[in-house]
Amino acid sequence: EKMVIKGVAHDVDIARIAVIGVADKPGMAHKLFKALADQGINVDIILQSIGRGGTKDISFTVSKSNLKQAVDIIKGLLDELGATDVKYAEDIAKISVVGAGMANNPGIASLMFEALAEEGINIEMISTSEIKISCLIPKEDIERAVKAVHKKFQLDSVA
Amino acid sequence: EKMVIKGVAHDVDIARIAVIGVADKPGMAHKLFKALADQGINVDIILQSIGRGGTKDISFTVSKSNLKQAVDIIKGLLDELGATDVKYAEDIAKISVVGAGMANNPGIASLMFEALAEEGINIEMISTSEIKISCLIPKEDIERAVKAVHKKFQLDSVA
Ligand SMILES: C[C@@H](O)[C@H](N)C(=O)O
Ligand SMILES: C[C@@H](O)[C@H](N)C(=O)O
Repeated sequence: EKMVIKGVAHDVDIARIAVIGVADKPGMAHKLFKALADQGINVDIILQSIGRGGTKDISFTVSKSNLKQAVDIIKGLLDELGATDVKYAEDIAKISVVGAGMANNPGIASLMFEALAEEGINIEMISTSEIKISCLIPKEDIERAVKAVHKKFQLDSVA
Repeated sequence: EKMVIKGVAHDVDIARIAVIGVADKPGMAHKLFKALADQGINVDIILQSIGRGGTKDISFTVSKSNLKQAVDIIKGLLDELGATDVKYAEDIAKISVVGAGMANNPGIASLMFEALAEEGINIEMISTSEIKISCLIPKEDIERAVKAVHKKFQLDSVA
């Protein structure tokens, strides 16, 4: 599939929450996201990667206005989830490369990471799909990041 | 945005690799994915979540046929990445709910996780985008999972 990068998107109205040490048994992810859905909390990215010692960390992003409520809901659930802690940060921003045919182009992710690396920008979280590669980075770096990624993919910088 | 679930997809030709304890400084993700791209290794999902102790675990999925080569490449890179280990598993499968307007429906993820929880199926990894929610689960549970998720979203089971 020919790689077609349509543009670069970014979002600064974002906060990330991580529930640390969730028991790795069926039903825990459901308990967490049902509690958030029941309160109408919109969740953007959900990430659960490899865990350590039989537990998993479940991270997700919400808008800044939902951060406090989401954290309060989780604090009330920590015992039921067998989790040890909830961590959050709002000094972050999301930058995404949007296109088609990503899945068959191993080089796209590498190029995006290269653009950020050359600017000395640290990648805090990564989430990908067929049509999009998203990175969470420090909020103060978002302008530089957008310019660097536009340049790397030779996109018209006015996109 | 009205939630429109188009279907349930699954993939059993998948293996997951996790690079454990990557140094959390600019350039590391680029080094890893450039090495894979240079060898033409197609990567599907990339996940980097919250880390522990100043390092991050970077997970990604490849086809089963690329597993051995990808692991060999990473083993040669562990020092440069400041990483401690590379772990992999191929007894997994991916199940995805595909639709539109996911991002504005906090209940979709919760419903998918509920379908898996009710079947006692453990979720190993989670990755989401606006149009898709994907879970890695034990390979032997994939048939039950597809049926349960179809039923939960009241989709025609023949999709
Ligand atoms: C950690 C959490 O995802 C758990 N494995 C579950 O299935 O709910
Ligand atoms: C861990 C890795 O993502 C690192 N933070 C980087 O920017 O490359």
